[in-house]
Amino acid sequence: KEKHKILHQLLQNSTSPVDL
Amino acid sequence: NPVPEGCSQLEIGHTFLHIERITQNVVKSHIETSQFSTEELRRLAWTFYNPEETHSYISRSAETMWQKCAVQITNAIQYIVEFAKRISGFMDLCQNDQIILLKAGCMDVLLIRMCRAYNPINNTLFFDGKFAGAQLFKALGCDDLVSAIFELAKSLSRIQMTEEEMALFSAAVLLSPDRPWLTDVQKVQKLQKKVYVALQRCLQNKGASEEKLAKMVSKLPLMRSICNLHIDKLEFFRLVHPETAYSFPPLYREVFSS
Repeated sequence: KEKHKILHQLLQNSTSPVDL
Repeated sequence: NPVPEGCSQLEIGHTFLHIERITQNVVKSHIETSQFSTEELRRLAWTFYNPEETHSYISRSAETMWQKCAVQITNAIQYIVEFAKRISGFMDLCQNDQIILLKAGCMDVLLIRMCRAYNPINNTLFFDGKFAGAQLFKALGCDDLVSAIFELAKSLSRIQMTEEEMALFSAAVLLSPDRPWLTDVQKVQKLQKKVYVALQRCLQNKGASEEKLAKMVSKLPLMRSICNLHIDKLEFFRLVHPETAYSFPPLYREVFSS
């Protein structure tokens, strides 16, 4: 999980760069 | 088409509706997560780097240029992750498989999306706010990779995919069940099949020839070789400039680490 921390976060986040 | 044996009109109606829903979902996701709209790109189509600006890119150090490109790629990847998340069924896969598909397929999707940002008239690609020729990327020290990317952009733009076709093709490539280490291959296979059926349907509706899908699929080996070449170049860069490579955006490092 640590190895793909950012990907995990992006997949779990409901807000995305697209919405910002 | 004649009704297949054992298949009622109602069942066919359901299937048709289902395919229609998949198409709508994938196309909507693609449009919502496109970094630049087609109108925007059309408006900027004649904004080029002038010779002085091009020269300033060429005379940068390899490290500066790699950093610049890593940031641009990372931005694009964030939009692709969002595209994947919005495809019905993707978030129902286990997180391990979601990550495997994204790591293996986001560069392919980026390459497909790239043909929207390609101007075939003067062989330029949209990069960092303006259209750039291949020579602008000289400082990277990867002429073979850069020319392969421009070659792919040219051949993809010749196919003249519509936004719908591009959306469905991107989703189908992202949902490739042949990626190593997937836990639920069948689930991915099912999703990809549905997207391919939707793509076929979309091509038929537009009266496109059977060849168009074959042409799209025929670009996959070149796309895969570009992805591999990018990894090779990155590995080499990492050996020569480990500190710069370590300062690349964390998402870029995560996606392209072995």
